[in-house]
Amino acid sequence: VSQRFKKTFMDIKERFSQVFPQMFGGGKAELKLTDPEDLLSSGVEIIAQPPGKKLQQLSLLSGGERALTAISLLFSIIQVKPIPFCVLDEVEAALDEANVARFGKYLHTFETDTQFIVITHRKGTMEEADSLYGITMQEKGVSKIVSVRLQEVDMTSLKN
Amino acid sequence: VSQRFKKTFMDIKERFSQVFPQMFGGGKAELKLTDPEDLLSSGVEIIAQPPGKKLQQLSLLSGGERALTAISLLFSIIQVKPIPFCVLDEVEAALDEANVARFGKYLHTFETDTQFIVITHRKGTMEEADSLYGITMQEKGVSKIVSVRLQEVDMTSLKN
Amino acid sequence: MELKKIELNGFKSFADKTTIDFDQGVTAIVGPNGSGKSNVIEALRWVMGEQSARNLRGGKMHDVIFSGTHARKPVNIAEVTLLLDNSDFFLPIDFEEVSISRRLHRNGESEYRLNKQPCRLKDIVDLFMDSGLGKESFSIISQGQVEAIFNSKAEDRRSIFEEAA
Amino acid sequence: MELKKIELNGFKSFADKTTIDFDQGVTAIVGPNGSGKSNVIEALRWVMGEQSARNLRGGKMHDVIFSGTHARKPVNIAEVTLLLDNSDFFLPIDFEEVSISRRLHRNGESEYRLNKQPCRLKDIVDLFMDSGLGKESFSIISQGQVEAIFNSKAEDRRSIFEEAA
Ligand SMILES: Nc1ncnc2c1ncn2[C@@H]1O[C@H](COP(=O)(O)OP(=O)(O)OP(=O)(O)O)[C@@H](O)[C@H]1O
Ligand SMILES: Nc1ncnc2c1ncn2[C@@H]1O[C@H](COP(=O)(O)OP(=O)(O)OP(=O)(O)O)[C@@H](O)[C@H]1O
Ligand SMILES: [Mg+2]
Ligand SMILES: [Mg+2]
Repeated sequence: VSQRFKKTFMDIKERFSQVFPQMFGGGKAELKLTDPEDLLSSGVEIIAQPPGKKLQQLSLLSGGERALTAISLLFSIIQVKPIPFCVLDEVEAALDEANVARFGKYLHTFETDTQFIVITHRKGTMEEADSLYGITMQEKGVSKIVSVRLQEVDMTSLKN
Repeated sequence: VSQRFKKTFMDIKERFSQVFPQMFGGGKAELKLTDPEDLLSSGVEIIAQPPGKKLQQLSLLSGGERALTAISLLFSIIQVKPIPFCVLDEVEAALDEANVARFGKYLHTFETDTQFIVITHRKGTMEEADSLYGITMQEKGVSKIVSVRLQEVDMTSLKN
Repeated sequence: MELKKIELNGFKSFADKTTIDFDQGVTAIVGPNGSGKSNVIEALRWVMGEQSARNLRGGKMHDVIFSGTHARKPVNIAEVTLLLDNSDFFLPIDFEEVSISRRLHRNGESEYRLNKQPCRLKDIVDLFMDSGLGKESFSIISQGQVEAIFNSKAEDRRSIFEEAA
Repeated sequence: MELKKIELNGFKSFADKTTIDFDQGVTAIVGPNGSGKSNVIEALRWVMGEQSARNLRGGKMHDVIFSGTHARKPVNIAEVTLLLDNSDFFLPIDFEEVSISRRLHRNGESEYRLNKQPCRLKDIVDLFMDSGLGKESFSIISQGQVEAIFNSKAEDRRSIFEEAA
């Protein structure tokens, strides 16, 4: 059991150190075992260093940097242990436009391995979608689905 | 003391029932004392009903509806007990464009009573600002201030 | 394994029967605040066997039944059906196509079906658990939860890696 | 009472002396993720007397001192100065213009000034507390905190109304 934990940890650790700089356009990050001697109960520490900055505790990162670090870790985990589908509800809310663009493009690196369903208000994410559904409440309080082309998206639902 | 609490509560309660529909473009909301007989220890319940919907517990509201309800309550409180300045760090992150527009316009109803400092990624909020400062890190890891006109805003910092 | 479609009927704000088809790749769901997007995600959680009303933002499980509007009466049944392409047999069940249904009556009665056959909630929960899509998997990240991966202490995070293992 | 300007020097990512002038009405602060916007808000909290490093996202108070980059050495002092227009005497102090300064040395020494005169942290905290701008006021809503007003139980919420009262 602890051997399997260790192998999985090492694989995710390696992936995370590659995914993070791809998401941030640079910088580095790593996962560390708090107690490498004790594989049965060691915790996992996350160390992140956005491009050009010094290594600092996670708490000092900005809202957007934390969200992008969490997304990088999530993507690393599902690259090591693929799941057939992944549903993301507004996970990129805190990201600025440049980071949303990298996030959106990265979704496609999973190709046919993972089907992504993303709820989003962000134009950048919508532009990366293969198909787009709009949910509306033309009748108040009652949801309906419409299939949309990007140009038709109701601008009031976009976050600008 | 409990008389003063009651007066303040009633004033905020009245304001909240007016601010909420202004923010939501309709609907209604109220504040209720959990124990009107016991002013010294009664709690406060928040009941919110977005336009066209039935009254429901706060937890069932959407992310954006909850944020807008919280903002409406905050605005009600500072209308009853004015503070000279109010600093908001990305409070409108969960709002769609239509709601951001109402939020941005509402900031001006305070006129000279309250000075607002808002951190935002949202174009709608920026358009309502009287002055705009950009923070950049041209030198990595070192923040600098620039005063900007809206057209010059670095598009990568916008949330779209 | 792929999600093919989900059908919501009387589930939260989906008063009428509504179908969403899922294609390969990236599907984006958009719409104004409060329009029902997160409700779709909760319908997926629910039909996959979610047992906690709090994870669906409700106080009781029957909060998921459409409760009416000013212009519409409430309904008495919430039903969600999920159709999956299982031609790679990712789910440990001997069917190339798997249909899962869950129904809740306002009187509290529940019904569960696997490929149209009545089953127990446990059968649905186990199906996903055994294929690594259980509660601890990262198959669904809810609104506001992306940073949950950090909030836990370093010791708690290990469960992420244990689940993945 | 109005904020006139804030000056940051060596505070978090503001390695160099930086001044922001505040005008009447609505001032918006914009910029990319991680550029330093929330750091400005924390500088305001800090100079107003914030005593908890955790409320500034740090582990210890000296986490607010610029800690260097690959290209720049760390500095040893963080300093923030706030200038306020007090011509309505909203702050209970007999000055039409109030300047508040806070300095922290890496060795742990702190200095506080009110209109250039050395004072104690308590004097600054009391100045704002007595004018209704204390910790319980809504003068600063931090990133991610807008819903904090809901998370408390109904009983805890009453403190909002007591503070306002
Ligand atoms: N049982 C129910 N019956 C009717 N309406 C319901 C029920 N449960 C929830 N709702 C409504 O569904 C709406 C919430 O929908 P949802 O959370 O899916 O919105 P959303 O599209 O995700 O919005 P946002 O962009 O703000 O996150 C609320 O307005 C709520 O009142
Ligand atoms: N003591 C310090 N020395 C140097 N840099 C620091 C220090 N403390 C924090 N920082 C840096 O400041 C940055 C965070 O800035 P801030 O939180 O203000 O960003 P932001 O503009 O609000 O971003 P977002 O839009 O993502 O919320 C982090 O990258 C962090 O590394
Ligand atoms: Mg939602
Ligand atoms: Mg910030």
